[in-house]
Amino acid sequence: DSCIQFTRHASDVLLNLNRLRSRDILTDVIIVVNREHFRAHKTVLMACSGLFYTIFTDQMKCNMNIINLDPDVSPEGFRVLLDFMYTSRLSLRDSSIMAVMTTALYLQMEHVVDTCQRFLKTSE
Amino acid sequence: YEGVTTIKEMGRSIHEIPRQD
Repeated sequence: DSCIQFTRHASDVLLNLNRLRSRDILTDVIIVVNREHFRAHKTVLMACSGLFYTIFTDQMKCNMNIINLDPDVSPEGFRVLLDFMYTSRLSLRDSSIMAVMTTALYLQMEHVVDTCQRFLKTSE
Repeated sequence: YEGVTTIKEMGRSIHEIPRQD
């Protein structure tokens, strides 16, 4: 018996999901962050964020298609993390790293928080 | 996949969705 493992399958799937997002195909939720609107796929959000997993597995909330985040959340931080969810690439600038970390903490994305903290330590 | 020979394929695995139609 044999099997063929397509080593780049995960990144090919993620690229296609991001293409669907950018063309607004089958997006099923709008995340509102301080009046900025971000369209996305619930399944991708809940696969990447503990907060969205909790929201969309809650019978009372799973059918919501507009979610307003806490007013303290930064739109720039959320944009960086949403792009990360769909690309695996986390862009870090001096001007936004704290907003990204705070937003990641809020979204319950602990691995991103840990990595940002290690990045900060090494860059100090 | 214990005991199964695994061949690694480095090429693209699925179609690529275009940026726009």
